[in-house]
Amino acid sequence: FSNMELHDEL
Amino acid sequence: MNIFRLTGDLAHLIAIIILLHKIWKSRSCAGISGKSQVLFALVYTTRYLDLVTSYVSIYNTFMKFVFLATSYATIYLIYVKFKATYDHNHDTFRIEFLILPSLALALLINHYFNFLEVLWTFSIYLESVAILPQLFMVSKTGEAESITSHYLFALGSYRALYILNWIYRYATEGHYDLIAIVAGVVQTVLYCDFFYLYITKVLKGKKLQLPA
Repeated sequence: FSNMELHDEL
Repeated sequence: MNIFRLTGDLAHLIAIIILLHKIWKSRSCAGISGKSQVLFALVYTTRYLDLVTSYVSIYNTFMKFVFLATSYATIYLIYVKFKATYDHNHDTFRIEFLILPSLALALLINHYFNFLEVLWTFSIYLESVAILPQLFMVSKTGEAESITSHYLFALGSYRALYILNWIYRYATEGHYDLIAIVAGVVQTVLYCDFFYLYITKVLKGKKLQLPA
């Protein structure tokens, strides 16, 4: 899980 | 974005609007668990703090504001405006037994350990059990108004549709988030007995009677 991966789901 | 997530978000929005509309129109929150609504507001607040740090899309930002605004509006109606109709005696689930374990688990199992991410993880775990006070209240009162069961059906369907979305995203993008998936499966399983009653009873025009 990359540190910068943002959560794109609600 | 895919059709499963879109219909899931729509079902979620419909559930929230059904509830808000029911309380507003009937000017009563009888049969509604204020505790579950408090948990949902806590879920959205801790999950959508990233509104200030990251931008995904106008849709994402817009829906986050809608979920935040409607969840606090629902709490206001239950605990302030129509508090005389709030059923204290049946809304007795100890939500600290849901909040504290969710927080502890979020501190232990998360994707990476920083403030926003732990809160996001906490919101995922808490959301999976946030409906328990409402289901507990329905089982205590032994029944639910049909509109409340429509609300529960839409709310339960939203995360079930998200499971299809996660399968789709894994198949097409190879993307998956195990924390969200496991919590989402738990959340959907909690609705299963309700789904069964809803389909076998409510859709046949009968009242939703839970074996007390």
